[in-house]
Amino acid sequence: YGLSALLPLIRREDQSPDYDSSMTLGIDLSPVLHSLGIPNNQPSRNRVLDTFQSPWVETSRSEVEPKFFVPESFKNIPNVLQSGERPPAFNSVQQDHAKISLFQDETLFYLFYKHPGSVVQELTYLELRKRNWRYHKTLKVWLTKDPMMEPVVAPGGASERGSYVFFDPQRWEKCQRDFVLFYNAIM
Amino acid sequence: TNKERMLLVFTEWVKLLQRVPSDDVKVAVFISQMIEKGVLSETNNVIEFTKAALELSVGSFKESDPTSEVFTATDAFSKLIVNLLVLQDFSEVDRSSYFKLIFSVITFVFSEDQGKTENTFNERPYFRLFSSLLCDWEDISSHNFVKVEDQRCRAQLVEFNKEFYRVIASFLHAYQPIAFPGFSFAWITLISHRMFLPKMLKLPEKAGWSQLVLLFTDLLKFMAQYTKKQDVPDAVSVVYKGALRVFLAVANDAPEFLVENHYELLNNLPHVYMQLRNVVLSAFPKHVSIPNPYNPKLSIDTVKICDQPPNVFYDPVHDLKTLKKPVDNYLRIPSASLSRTISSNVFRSEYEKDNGIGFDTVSVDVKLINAIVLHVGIEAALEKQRTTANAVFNVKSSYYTLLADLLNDGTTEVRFHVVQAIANQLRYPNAHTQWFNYVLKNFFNSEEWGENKTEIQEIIVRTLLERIVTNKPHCWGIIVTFTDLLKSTECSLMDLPFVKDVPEVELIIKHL
Amino acid sequence: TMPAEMASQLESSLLNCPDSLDADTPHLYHNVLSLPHPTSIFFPNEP
Repeated sequence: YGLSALLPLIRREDQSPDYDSSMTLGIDLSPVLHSLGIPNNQPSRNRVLDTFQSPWVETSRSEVEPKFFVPESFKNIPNVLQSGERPPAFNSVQQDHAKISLFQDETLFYLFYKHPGSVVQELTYLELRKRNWRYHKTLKVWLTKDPMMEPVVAPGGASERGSYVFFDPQRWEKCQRDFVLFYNAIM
Repeated sequence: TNKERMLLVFTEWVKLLQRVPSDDVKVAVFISQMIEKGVLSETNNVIEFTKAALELSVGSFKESDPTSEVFTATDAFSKLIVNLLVLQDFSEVDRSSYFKLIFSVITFVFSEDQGKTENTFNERPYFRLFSSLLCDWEDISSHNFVKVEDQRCRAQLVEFNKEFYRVIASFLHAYQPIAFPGFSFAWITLISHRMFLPKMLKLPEKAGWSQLVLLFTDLLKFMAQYTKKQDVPDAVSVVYKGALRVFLAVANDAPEFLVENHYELLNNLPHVYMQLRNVVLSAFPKHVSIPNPYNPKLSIDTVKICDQPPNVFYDPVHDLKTLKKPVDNYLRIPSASLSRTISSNVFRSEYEKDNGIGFDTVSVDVKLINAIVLHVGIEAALEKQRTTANAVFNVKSSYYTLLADLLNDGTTEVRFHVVQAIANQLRYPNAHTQWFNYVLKNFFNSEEWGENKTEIQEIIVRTLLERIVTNKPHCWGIIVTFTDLLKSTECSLMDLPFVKDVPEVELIIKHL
Repeated sequence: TMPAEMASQLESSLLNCPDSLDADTPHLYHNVLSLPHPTSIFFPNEP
């Protein structure tokens, strides 16, 4: 019950056989807290249990839908996008083009990423192109020229270096980056 | 057969839910027709239907292509249960009994499946059912069931809501890892589920707390039972990691749960989990501002918030057993005979194995000692509020002498566990921390121990040190108390023989 | 010591441990916003 009982814990050489030190002395909790969304070892303003994915990091591969409430006034709004009583649908590239042009850039990005292999993905692609956004085939993100800067075309004409505004779908925001753009990479 | 007909109805239900949104009127009509046609008219039918639907859901999970939607039937079954709870008229049977009946049948099917399949049992469809139930209930219950138009029904459901979670909690207790090890990981995921744990933590009047403590105790007991000092099985080590993360999340969101339940949680926390113990004990209520414990000028007696006793959810007086009267009588009027009664009744009738740092067995009733110590602290803080600080910050007060007598009359083992129990109260700045700081400092410097002084001092130093050498977090009260000992002019820690005897410890103390 | 049978069931539970996808909110009915359409192979093909 005395101090010598602590020796196996603190003496480096003796550490392995007697106790599992990850449980006794424990570990640095900063990465664990970080994985929970609690920054800097301080209590977070966020309630992390409300979006808790799993007790283990390894099984927390995706976000889980938290509780949310949709007020009645947000639902069944008639005649959105002049579609009459039924909610708007985007089933025809020719017919639904006009509706798509009413959306803001962020809405177009949302529809593009949310509905793969659909008419609406195609429609949003066409509309974003009209607004001078280009889709990068390998990065799978949209970008547009920064109006404040003229890019410099490389000799050979295969690429240009310039300042672009990217839309980051992970952080859901536009961000400016200097970038070397290869023309065959965009569409 | 009846079963086949029920399966047909359930299959139709599954198909319906894939074709219409769950708030479509056709869903309510389906339920209404089910009831009209007597599909669930009697208890036996409810049992048979539940059994059939669950067996089909689990079967369909097992047979589905793992890359496709494997939980369609399970999710549909969850929605059925929620709809039955919301849409039926419960004038003859109460909702709670109905829900318990369904859950009992689920448990029966689960347990049979577990028994039959043993090592090939797959917990996932059962997990999914409970998870989806929690999600679907959250959906209908949000904003006090505002989606339910019938006001009378809505009022009933608001009333029933906490019962819903309490029933789930009570069944989760039955599914605990010691009972169903093949469900352990699903179970831990369920007790920490985003639609369960925060709800239980926040039910009005702390209505979910007792059951949560019970569930956390189930988890801790399981870990305690199978954590060997050496050679922790990998799976148990993973359980520990998950438990740690859950406790950290609770400490962030609802530290008051840990603050108010520290006594019960620690009664079941294996001694070897020193960091986890610190996580529980270093929780402090939101909005409490903690002065820097490393400030050398800090004096605990000038910390204003030490006027406040901490809330204790479960009164340890219930655990005093036959010692309740002697303890309370002693606190009122101390006497040697009462003290002897207390000291001689803290032992167990047989040895128990324990995972301690430096010990393998325990012959004292540690829970009883914890109860005595906390009870005395609670009473001392109350006395201070009723009368004056001098009444309890006084080595002649009965509060102090009761604990001192335990040390004086006790074996080394008793002394150790009493000091540990005191250290468990050295938490964030509050009235208990302040009083026990006083007690421990005086114990350390006291001359009343005679030849036992060195032993008692060593136990105190060991107890404090073991809570500081761990990785963070560290309890405010422990740091402040240890600092007080380090600063003490009455006795230099560095001069103590037991410190000098262990160079590593001497070095640490010198460093500190 | 953990009985062998219990240890093996615990292991099996670990292997089948539910993940965040298992815990996600169920959605049986999917409202189709638009019809399927062959889009570029370079577009993201998962939502």
